[in-house]
Amino acid sequence: KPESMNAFALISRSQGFNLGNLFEK
Amino acid sequence: MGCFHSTAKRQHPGYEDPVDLASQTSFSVSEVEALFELFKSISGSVIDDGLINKEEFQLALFKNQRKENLFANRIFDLFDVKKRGAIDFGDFVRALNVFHPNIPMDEKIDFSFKLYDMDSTGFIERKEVKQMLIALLGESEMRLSDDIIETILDKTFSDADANQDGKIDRTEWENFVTRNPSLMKIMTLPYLKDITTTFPSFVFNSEVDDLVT
Repeated sequence: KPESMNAFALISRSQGFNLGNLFEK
Repeated sequence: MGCFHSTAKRQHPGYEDPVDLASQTSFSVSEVEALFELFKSISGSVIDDGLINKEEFQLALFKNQRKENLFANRIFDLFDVKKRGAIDFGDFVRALNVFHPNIPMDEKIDFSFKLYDMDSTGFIERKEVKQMLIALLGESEMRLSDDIIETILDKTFSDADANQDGKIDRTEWENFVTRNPSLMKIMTLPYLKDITTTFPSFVFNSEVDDLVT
């Protein structure tokens, strides 16, 4: 996939960036 | 509901009036009060001092697994605008506001640029991106050789670094994410449109007589 050659697309998958987790009880 | 006058102000040193916070953000007063319910649960998870420290932030993000994570640290540092190692309620609401679906893309692009500009030089440098890629590999099952990492960096910088000086400036970043809008997905949290139903207990603690929705 082209995304796999985009460093930022890979990095943005980090759980550390997933702020949605703050809202899940 | 004024009779509830909770002890929020005394227990939370950074507590700010929900009406003021609503006027500064895309949140309604009710939504700010619902965010206070979330804030209380996170800020009281380790030390009940009315502030969110880094450990509490990471516990909330990783659902009670104690993890050291470069990216969560970076988000924490950007939320901690007063640079005191803790997030107060005002910081929390104003930082989350950037992730609101109604906030202009330009503000989101600014925040995302700061997120990746880890050492705050005004540029996203290749060495920072490499450090983040290695950190990502460390937290996932993905295994990539150094050659492959360098190839990914070459490709990324040939796309993003228009003047090919080895670093991405704010304008180059804006052009790059405009061409790759999926990179901005992490900057919008649909949850923020639904917080009063996620945290309905705010109604019992409200200090505002007429709730504005």
